[in-house]
Order: sequence, then structure tokens, then C-alpha cells
Amino acid sequence: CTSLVAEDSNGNLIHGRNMDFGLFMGWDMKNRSWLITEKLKPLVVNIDFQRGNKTVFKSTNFAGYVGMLTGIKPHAFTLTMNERFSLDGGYIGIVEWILGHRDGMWMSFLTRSVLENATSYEEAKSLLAQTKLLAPAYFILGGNQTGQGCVITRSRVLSLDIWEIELKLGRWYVLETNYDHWKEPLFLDNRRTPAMKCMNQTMQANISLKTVYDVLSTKPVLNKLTTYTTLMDVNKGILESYIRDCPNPCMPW
Amino acid sequence: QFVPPYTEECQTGMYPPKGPTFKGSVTWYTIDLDLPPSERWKPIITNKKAELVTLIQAIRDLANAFVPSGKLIDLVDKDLPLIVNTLPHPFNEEIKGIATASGVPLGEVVLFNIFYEVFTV
Repeated sequence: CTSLVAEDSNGNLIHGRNMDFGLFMGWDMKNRSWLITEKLKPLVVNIDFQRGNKTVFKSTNFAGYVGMLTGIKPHAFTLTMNERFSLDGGYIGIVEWILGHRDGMWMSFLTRSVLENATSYEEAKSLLAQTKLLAPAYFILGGNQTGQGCVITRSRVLSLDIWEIELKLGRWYVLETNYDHWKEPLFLDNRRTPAMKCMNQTMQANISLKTVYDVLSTKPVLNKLTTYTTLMDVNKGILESYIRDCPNPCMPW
Repeated sequence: QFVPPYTEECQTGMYPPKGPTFKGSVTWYTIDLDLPPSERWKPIITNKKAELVTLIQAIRDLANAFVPSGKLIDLVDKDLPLIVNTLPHPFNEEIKGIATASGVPLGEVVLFNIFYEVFTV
């Protein structure tokens, strides 16, 4: 996955993401693609969740998956999550759950309840940072005011780091793939450097939904695992998603 | 660009989406949160039933490739339904509603929904 939140020169916040999934789940030699990734693409749907005929939040889902991986609470905040690998992973959380320790939350149920119930960036950030989880994760959150963009690095129990947009330091965007931002990514899977190169080349003055789509269309940020790209503008309340393909030659991840 | 990781120049002019990297747009649905949780996903699942069944079958095939005896699928079909009632409301009821609307066994819909935690295995 690649997720980013960027602030343009007018203080507007734009959130973009590539949803990559299906690693090592059946490589199709003939088509040079991942089996499960290709089966997921036709299941991608956009959903407008309403209460009293009013939009509460909007999301991009795989049909049948009730949790949230990508969503927007219009005029309030935007949220995506990326996978985080850790030996202290979800399987430990599942064993604890089966043994009756149920004070943790399933990751995508947390994101769903945040999108459904939180009303502000700060409240969402607090819930995502402090709620105990069954599995580690990265939460990428954007708000509706200048400076409101962060990557929350979560272990199952702790919030290890909250990395925020800091215009005074020249950090006009935050970008997360699947590795802690203070560490080097796995050399076999460095999508971070190409993505940040393109963001820096675009420059803050030119950032928009269009140019974020360009960044997320650049190989290897776009790869064989990419099922869809989502673009969100919180103040306009826009969420739009596109199913992707990666023509050969293209990285398997 | 022709050697892994196939890093290319930063793309420009890709929007509006077109060309070989654009596979299709995404359909919009509405979910009414005032409905009982078990009813909320019915319209979507009715529309996407065939694709969901195809995905689940692909996962079954993969599971059988790893565990040819079928014991893994047995475990999913027999034991995972037991976990659904431990899941918080409304997710438990929504998952049951999806299993009913799709005809996919409940354990397999549960697996799909907790896959993020399972995948770390």
C-alpha cells in the first residue's frame, strides 16, 4: 500500500492511496499477476453510508468486507490504513481473543467506528492512537485545517509514533508505504523513495487530485498488487476511486 | 525501467484516468445505517454475489493447495462461525447478513473479514 496526505499552497488537504493486497497468494504465471489481487478488483465498491438519509461517511470497500480501509467523513477528516509487519502480529491477537482476552479491537472495525462516530481530526487521531488493537497497523489521517495530516504507527498495544505535516520544517506532506518512516524500507520493496521523489518533483504549488493520481500511477508505487487508487478532498467532500492495472514490465510488489 | 524494480520517470497527465493502468471506475452504493445490521449489505451483496463467490473459491483453492487434506477449510467452516458471536455489534450481525445474502458459508465470510489479522500468519 501507499498512502499520503498533502497540503497544497492554499492550505487544502488532499489524501491519496493505492490499495495493494494479495502478496504470495497464488502467482498466475501466464498473466504475470497475483490470483487473489485479480479476484478482488471486481469486488471494489464505493459506499455512501447514510443515517436519516444523510451521509455519515463514504468509503471504498471490497464488497462483503464490513471494516474500513479507505474512507472520508466529508468536511471533517479522511482515513486510510496500511499494513504493518511485526512478529508481534495479528495471530497473537487472535489467540488472545480465542482465549477470552477481548479488550483489543479488530483493526478494520476500529477504522469503521472512527469514520462512523468521530466528528473531528483530533478525536479520530486520539481513538486511532490509543485504542488497543489485535494487529499492528499504520493509520494515515487527514483533517480539514492546515497542518492536519499524520501517519500513526501502531503496535498492537502502543502508539509508537505520530508523524505530522510540519510546514515550518518544509514537510508539506506525509507518505507511508509499509515500513516505519524512521527506518529504511526493505531494499527489495522500496516504493517510498520513488513516491517521495515524484511528490518533491511535483512540488507543493502543483499538488492536486490530478498530480497525486500521477504519483500513485508511477511504477513501482503502482505494482501488480495494486487493486485500486483512491483520491479524497476533505473540504470538497470528494472520494473517487479507480481500479488499476500494471502493464508489464511491472514489479510483483 | 526494464529491470526490477522497474522504476519509471514520474508520471504526468494520467488524470483523468485512462490507458493501460486504468482498469475501470468503481460503482457507488448506499448503505442505510438505520436498517438492521443484517439487512445493510444485502443490495451490494446481491449485486456482487458472483464476484464474491469467485474470490472465496480462489481462496479455497489456495487453502487446498497448502493443505490438500481439506482440514484447513473444515476448520474455517466448522470453527470460525463460533467466533462471529464474539465479534462486536454491529459487525457480527452484518457479517451474518452477508453470509445469508451471498450463500457463502459463514465461516468463510468471517475469514474474509478478519483476514488482516490472519494474514500476518
